[in-house]
Order: sequence, then structure tokens, then C-alpha cells
Amino acid sequence: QKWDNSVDGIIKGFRRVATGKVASAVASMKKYIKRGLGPEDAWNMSSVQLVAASEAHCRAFILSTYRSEVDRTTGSLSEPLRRLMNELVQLYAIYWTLEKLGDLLLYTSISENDIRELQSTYEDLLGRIRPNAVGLVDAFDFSDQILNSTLGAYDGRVYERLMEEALKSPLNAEPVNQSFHKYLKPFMQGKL
Amino acid sequence: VNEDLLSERKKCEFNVEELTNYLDGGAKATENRRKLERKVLSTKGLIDNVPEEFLSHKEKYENAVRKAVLFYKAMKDAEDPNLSEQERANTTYRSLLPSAVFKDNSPFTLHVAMFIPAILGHADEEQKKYWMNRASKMEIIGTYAQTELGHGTFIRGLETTATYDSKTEEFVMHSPTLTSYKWWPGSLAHTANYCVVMAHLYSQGKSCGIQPFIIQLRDEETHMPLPGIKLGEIGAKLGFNTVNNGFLGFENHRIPRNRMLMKNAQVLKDGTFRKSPNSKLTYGTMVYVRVVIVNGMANQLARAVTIAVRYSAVRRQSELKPDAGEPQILDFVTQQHKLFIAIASSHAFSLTAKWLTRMYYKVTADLEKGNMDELPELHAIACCLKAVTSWDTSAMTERCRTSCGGHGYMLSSNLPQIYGLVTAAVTYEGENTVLMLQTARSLVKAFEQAAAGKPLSPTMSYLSEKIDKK
Repeated sequence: QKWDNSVDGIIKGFRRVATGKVASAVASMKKYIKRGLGPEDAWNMSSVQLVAASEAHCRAFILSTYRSEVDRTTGSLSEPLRRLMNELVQLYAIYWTLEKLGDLLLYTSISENDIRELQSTYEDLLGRIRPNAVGLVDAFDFSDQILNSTLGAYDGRVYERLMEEALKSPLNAEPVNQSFHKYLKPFMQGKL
Repeated sequence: VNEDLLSERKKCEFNVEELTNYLDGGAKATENRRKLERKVLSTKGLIDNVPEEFLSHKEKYENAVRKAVLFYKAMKDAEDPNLSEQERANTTYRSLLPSAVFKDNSPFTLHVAMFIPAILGHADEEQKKYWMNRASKMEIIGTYAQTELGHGTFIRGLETTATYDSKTEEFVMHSPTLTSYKWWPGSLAHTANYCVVMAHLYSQGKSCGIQPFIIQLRDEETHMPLPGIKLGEIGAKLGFNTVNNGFLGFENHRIPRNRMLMKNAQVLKDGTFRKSPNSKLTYGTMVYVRVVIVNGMANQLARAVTIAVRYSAVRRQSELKPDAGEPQILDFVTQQHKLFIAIASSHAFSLTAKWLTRMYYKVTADLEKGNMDELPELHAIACCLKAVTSWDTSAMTERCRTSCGGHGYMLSSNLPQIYGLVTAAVTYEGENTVLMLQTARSLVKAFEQAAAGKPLSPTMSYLSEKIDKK
């Protein structure tokens, strides 16, 4: 089948990878059984491939569910938000396509040109999402108490918070720690 | 507010509140969640003045117990009695309230997350009435002990024994080896006084498989461990240090017959063992826990990426163009590559968890009617989803941390603690590789069914396409 760079095309591609990996793992088990191994040993010998097949299946499933759930649930959203939700789906699909190129080259008809086009679309998507990045994380709506972080508070007072927290260190409660008199001073003055 | 963040918020092209409502499942759900969070977080003494990391191991636990009691009461007081069950579920679906109060989790977590579900899943009606009454009022604090020092995911390998003595109508609980000691359960060390224990049942000299028992561990007045029960804490870990993980051993400890939870299997007075009509009924609880984990991964990843994106908007570094000044690090495409996938993944996992929840309730309803057709499919997809989402969340949380440079290494950034919480999910509630192999077993079966021209379950139906074409 001809490769298609759309999200639906990518989902089909991931399903072909999963099918190919399951087929390959099954063939591997049969090969080991033919060589005289019992089914349990053949399973163990093929288990690396079996885990890879499960992962491929799961990635195809998450991707298709993400796509279909966004389609199903964003109908009543405003146009800018619906567009952004679809861009995130596309970003997710292309990210994993580029991460799993080896598998896709093995089991689908994806070509060098397709990959170059996907890479370019991916970079374009990053640029389109960039102005909305802070808005996207603000929308998770975590209060500062729930984030519990010097770096992530809503007001962005990062450096002030880092210093405030540092000052809470019990070591900062006194200018000279007792270890100086007990250990460092005698050591440095050769009195040990 | 930092100027860069102000300018980012002005640039935003969509209505942030609209997205928040979408993620919560409606404006009403957002309102309810915020109301709950405001009420609980305003409780005096719940948020630490001194950061937890500066306390000793023992102080951390004691502080966590203090806060657990306050938190439980605050949650009860904040609960809106007028909300329906569905509204209540929506209110807490995205809430990370416990993570705000306990950086390393509550010592009561297992009481709610495992002890109560175990009673609901394994107790018969009479037992359920008695134990749920006590557990829901927090008259007793419980946990769930399955994993042992020598065996975890492989349940049939558990060594703790429960031998029925028909003369006294008691079970004799025993830990025959060091490796049979229960190991890991949260709350077990010094918090819980009751526990659901999974043990290998022997009756009339025969093995009757792994069965659940509810066992009193500590005296209700003095909190001292009962005779024949050895309890302790397992020590410091990468995360979850206030959850009070413990070990438990039995020395021929006797419990009455009615302490075996008998919904799915029974031991009669004379020792006759009645097998469960279908052992698969107990899969439901395991699947439910995995649904919760997938949703938890979505929420924790959202928390990590919120920290990293805001920091990346504030932090300025290097020069993209000569003499143009230091840009926000969020302008570097490598930074966008690291972070935007985490936002998308959080959405993907959250929507997948919602799909999985719907399927779980459908399959559970079918099970009540005796229909188990879709249970294997649910089990297979829940296994791999728990594994892949916890792997991805761990990797992406760690990437969020490193994307904040050296400051992400500070405990005060909270990114190391979030990593500690999420990476634990790779090995708890079924080690990931083992879970992936369980999914693989279903895939191989489906592949062979497809080859034989038989219909496949919806999530695996694509496997037959290639075979059809061949």
C-alpha cells in the first residue's frame, strides 16, 4: 500500500508495523519449535520481538484513540482551539513516526521524500504551537500549591523563589557550621 | 508577574478557560474541582512551611501522618453532598490534590486505593457490610499485601500460607521463608492496623490456590503488632518515602474462618473448599487500577511540562543571532521538540484513559450479567497501556527536568519528585515487560484466529487486514 503522510495514513502505517511485528514474532516462535524447542522456550526466545510487537500495537492504539476521541469531542469547541487540538494530534503522530522510522521503513512503503516532508511538517508544527505553549500549560490549571515548584509558578518569579527556598536550608540558619571548629579547622591547621 | 510570561499570555491564540473546561469535562466540573481544591488547600497546617526534603526520614513520616489526618478531614468537609457520583468523579479526575499536600504521597493512599477496593472485590455481602462500615469511617486503616520479598508479578509463586484447621475453625497464617515476607505495601509499616493478605490456601491437605484474607495486624488501642505478626518499614526509596512501605511476616498466626474473604471462593466449616465459578471475576480490580494509573500518568506529565514550559518562557540564554540579546529558551526548536510532545502526550493519555474507563464500566456491567466476551480484550489493552504510558511519562518527565538545565536538578523545582512518583509505575501493579508479554499473548492468539478466518475483537481487528489481502 502507498504510504500516506496524513494522520490516518500514519495510523494505518503503525498498524502495519504492529501486524508485521506480530507476524515476525509468530514466525520466530515457529522457527524455534521446528528446531526442537518446546513452546515455552520458543516463547522465551522470541520474547524481545513479542514485547516490540505489543509496543507497536499499543502505539497504534493510543494514536488512533487520540485521533478519534479528539474528532468526537471537539465539535463544539471554538475554531482556534479545535485547530490547536488537531495540530497536537498531528504533532503526536509525526513525532512517533520520526522516532520509529526503522520499523516503518521495514514494514511500510514510507519513502525518503515522505520522511523529509514529515520532518518539515513537524518543524512547522512546532512553530505553530510555540505562541500557544504557555496557554496550553496554563489550561492544565494547576494552582501553585499543586505544582509545588520554584520554576513553574504562575507568576514566573523563578529566581526569587529559588533564593527564597535556598534560604530555608537548615544549613543557612547559622553563618558558621559547627563542623568547622570540630573538623575543618584542626585539619587545615595540621592539628589532627 | 514575569514580563515574558505576560507577553506569552497576550500572544496566546485560544481561550485558555475553554481548554480547561474541555480537559475537565465541562465548565461545571472545572468549577467543582476549583472549589474543592481551594477549600482543601486553605486548611491550616496542610502546606508545609519547612520544605519536606530538609526533614529526617522519621520526621517526614510523622509529618505525613499529621497531614494525612488533616487532609482526610478537609476532603470530607469540602465534599459537596449534592453532587452525583459522576460529578464527583469529574471533580477529582484531574485533581492532583494529594500530590500538593504530600510531595511523596500519603500514608493513607493504600487504604483508599487498595484496601477498600479489595474488600469490595473479594468480600461476601455480610463481610462487606461489616468491613466497609469500619473502613469507610476510618475506624480502621488498612492496606493490601500481595507482593513478597521473593515474588511480585508472578502471583502463583507467592509463598505465604494459610492452612485451615477444621478443629478450631481457624486459618494458620505462616511465612515459611525469608522470601515469603510481604514486602512493599504502602501504609503497612506503622500506619495500618488491618490488611488484606493474599496467601496460598491449604485445606484438607490440598492446595486451593491464592486467596484473600483480612487480618488484624495491630491492637486497636495500643497499635502494638499482635503476637505472631512481624512488621517493619522497608527503608528509603527513590520516591514515595512518606507512603510507609512495609514488610510483614507471620509466625503461625491464627485467624477465624470468617477472615477469609469469601465472595469468589469459600472454605466451609469442615474444610470443604468451594471454588470460584470463574476466577476471571477478580481481573476487574486489577484492570481498574491500571485505568487509574494511565490517568495518573496524564496528570503528572501535565504537571511536569507546566513547570518546564513556564520556566522555558522565563529563562533566557545564549544568542541565536549576534548581538540580538539572549532569547527565551522556549524559542530554541530543540526545546520545543523536548516539551511539546509532552503536552500532546498528556492529552493523548488523558483521552485514552477516558476511553478505557468507559470500556471498563461496560465490561463490568457485562460481567454482572455473566458475559465475559470482552474481558480478555480489556485486559490486553489495559496491560500495554499501563506499560507504555508509564514508560513514556517517565522518559518525558526526565526530559522536562533536563530541559530546565541545572535548576531542574533542584528538589525545589519538584521535577525530581514527580519523576520519582511516575517511574515507580513502571514496576508497580505489574512489571511493564511482563504486562507487555501478556498483551503479546493476546496478539498472537488474535493473529492465529485471523489466519483461521475467525473474527477479532475491535482493538485487534486490523490484524486480519493484511492476512485477508495475502
